[in-house]
Amino acid sequence: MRTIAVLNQKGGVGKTTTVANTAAALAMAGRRVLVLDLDPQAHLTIHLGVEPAAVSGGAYHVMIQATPMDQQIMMVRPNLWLLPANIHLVGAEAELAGLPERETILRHALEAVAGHFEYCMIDCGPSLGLLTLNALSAAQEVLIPLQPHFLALQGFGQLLQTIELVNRRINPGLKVAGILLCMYDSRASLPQEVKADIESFLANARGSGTAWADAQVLPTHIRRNIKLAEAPSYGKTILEYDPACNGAEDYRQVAAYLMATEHVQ
Amino acid sequence: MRTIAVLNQKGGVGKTTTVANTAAALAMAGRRVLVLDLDPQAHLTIHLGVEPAAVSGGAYHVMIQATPMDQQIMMVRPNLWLLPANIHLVGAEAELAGLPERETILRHALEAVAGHFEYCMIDCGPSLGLLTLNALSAAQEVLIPLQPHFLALQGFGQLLQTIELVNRRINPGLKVAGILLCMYDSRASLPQEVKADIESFLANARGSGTAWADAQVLPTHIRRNIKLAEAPSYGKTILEYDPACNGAEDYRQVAAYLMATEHVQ
Ligand SMILES: Nc1ncnc2c1ncn2[C@@H]1O[C@H](COP(=O)(O)OP(=O)(O)OP(=O)(O)O)[C@@H](O)[C@H]1O
Ligand SMILES: Nc1ncnc2c1ncn2[C@@H]1O[C@H](COP(=O)(O)OP(=O)(O)OP(=O)(O)O)[C@@H](O)[C@H]1O
Ligand SMILES: [Mg+2]
Ligand SMILES: [Mg+2]
Repeated sequence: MRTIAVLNQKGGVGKTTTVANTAAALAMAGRRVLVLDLDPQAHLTIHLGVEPAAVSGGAYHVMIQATPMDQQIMMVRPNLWLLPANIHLVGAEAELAGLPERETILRHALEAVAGHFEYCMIDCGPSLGLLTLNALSAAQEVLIPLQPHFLALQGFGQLLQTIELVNRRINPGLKVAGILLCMYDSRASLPQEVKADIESFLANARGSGTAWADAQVLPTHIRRNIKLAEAPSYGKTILEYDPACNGAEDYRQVAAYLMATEHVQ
Repeated sequence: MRTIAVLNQKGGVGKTTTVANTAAALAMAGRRVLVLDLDPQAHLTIHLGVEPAAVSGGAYHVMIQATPMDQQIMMVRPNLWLLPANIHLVGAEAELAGLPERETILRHALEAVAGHFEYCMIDCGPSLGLLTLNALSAAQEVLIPLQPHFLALQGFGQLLQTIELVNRRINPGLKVAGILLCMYDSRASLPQEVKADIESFLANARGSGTAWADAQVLPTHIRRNIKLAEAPSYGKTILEYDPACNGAEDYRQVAAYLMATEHVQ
């Protein structure tokens, strides 16, 4: 099972939108996909049309009460299964801190279902705490959604350092698969400048042996498109809400990129 | 000193942009303004042109080592002073947890400088942890920047509950001053719908005795404007970077709104 953590501690950059819509596109293309909502905000759960208050267990039970993963996941679309979140996850960071092997709880929980799915995508909240560390320990790849803005670039170095630390200490196979530019406003020059910045940084990292040595900016970027912000209010993916819009096209391209790089795994 | 916490745990909604530019507009109008960077990302510090790595003490020293506030603030523009942040603030949440009266450390630290300033605006990070609780204990008002998107609305109830809790337990004078709609894309219908949702919610709260009973959506909203995202990369406020653009106009309006409601204090 190809496990991808979708992560950026900067808030509001498109993590949840990327997991919901990329996973939906992969599922529509016939891949069996599991998505995990590891964000106490439970936005991925909401985006896929599930009411967090109606979730009795979910991610909290798997992480804190060692409930088996296959008892807590639910099929939300054909080929698409969700481990939902609810408000109890807010307390998980503090409760995890007191558990032995607190960073690898998710990795072990996923082992039981790895044979049933081809992809697992993990939506993380805007932090680098224990929930996120669990995602990084369980994943083989990290996809970094990035808003092409100056302030959004500031934490990029810290994010890479955290991934490198996890790679060295807990999960030697972890690598940065790619950087996905989101909310790309092609009328302005700023996104181009930020893209050029990132690409030259990554070019310098080639052969450095770091977790991002092979990373690249995905050839596809996600254009700013208000329909992507409307879809979650109906509990729909963009592919259901408006399959012909830019947002749907862009996320189908992201799924195609992932399917084209399956052999690299 | 009118102390306003600028807060929304949803990330990337315009908190830092609002503090930097509103404070700058107030300072240009002749008010003496202090801004506090309580976000470990140190984005307010960066936005105002200060390099976090060059900050030897800052908010961390005031919060954790009880260094007097007036020793750590720096004048960054005429009438505008900053308590900068640096990377050490990342550890502050955990270190605060072990201190007595951990929620009111900032309130006491601000008492020493309250006579020197007419406004204090506090930039919070995307969380409801101890740094944010300190801001809520020290403030009399909360300004909530909100992106008029469905997902951004989800945490709104939790945010109000947290403010209410602080009002009842630690700071009885705390109230929600207003909700500022940011990144408003007037071509779409979603912002109008979200605005109507919020306004009807607040209308129902009138007379309820809650901390948000008198809150309203500010008559001004901040239009989406790429120049607001460009200005931080030069360490400039929007008023310096492009004083004639929509962003500068909108934030001058916000400052005018605050100055017009000074008597209400
Ligand atoms: N390409 C886009 N165009 C327009 N709006 C978008 C786009 N991508 C995401 N959005 C909207 O922007 C907001 C932020 O996106 P999203 O919630 O996916 O970010 P996030 O990184 O998951 O945020 P958080 O850090 O809070 O988890 C949401 O309201 C979403 O609907
Ligand atoms: N009205 C606007 N139009 C266009 N871009 C904006 C606007 N307001 C803010 N931005 C940009 O959007 C991004 C998010 O804004 P900002 O950093 O102020 O949000 P925040 O709530 O402080 O984020 P965080 O939760 O990470 O602290 C930044 O890159 C900023 O430059
Ligand atoms: Mg999210
Ligand atoms: Mg900020």
